[in-house]
Amino acid sequence: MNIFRLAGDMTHLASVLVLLLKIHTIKSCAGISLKTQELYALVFATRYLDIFTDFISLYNTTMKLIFLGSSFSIVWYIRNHKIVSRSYDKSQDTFRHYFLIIPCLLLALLVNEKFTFKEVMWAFSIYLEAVAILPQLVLLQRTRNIDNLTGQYVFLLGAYRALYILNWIYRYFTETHYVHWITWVSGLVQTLLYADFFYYYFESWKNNKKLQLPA
Amino acid sequence: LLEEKHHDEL
Repeated sequence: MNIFRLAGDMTHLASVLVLLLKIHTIKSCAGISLKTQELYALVFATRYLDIFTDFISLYNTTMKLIFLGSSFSIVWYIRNHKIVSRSYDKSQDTFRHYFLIIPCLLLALLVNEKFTFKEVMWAFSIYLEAVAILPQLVLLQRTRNIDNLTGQYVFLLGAYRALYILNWIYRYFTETHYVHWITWVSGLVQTLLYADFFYYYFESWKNNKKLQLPA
Repeated sequence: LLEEKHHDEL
């Protein structure tokens, strides 16, 4: 475990906490894409199939449980909680899941580390995570007033991905045989998707103005 | 041979 990896995981954890804070305390999910949250739940469910079979470390297992538990509870809150679900604007969140799920599944069947159920599901989860933010980014563009917590949530998610890239660079130079093309290419694509958002996030921060993405 | 730790990232 290196500092970039730990910082990346902590940033990821922070993004989840920010979202849970918004949902639990403010009882609102305004500006949050349920589609993206459902895709994340699917990402973790398919990636962590090894949770009970391969023990890596207590840290690893704990984090997996946190990401699984939080992603499914966020989806539950947005869909079913009496007050929270009222702030969900379905008409704005129109992205179709299967536009992302089907190509990722096909790609995972073609490009994987090993042609086994677990490995294909793992590759699928990596590809799906790379594009899962798209419904959220589309929703942000449609939202005239992006509240601070939503902006911070997306920023933290993007920062987590950028830190993972630094982690891979570090590991490549410090470990022997550390080469993972599937995660590297998908991770790079995923981080690039945030580039536009980052630009406007920093602009709004620099000029002390409310975040707004051009339509 | 040590078995490679598979997918140790989250």
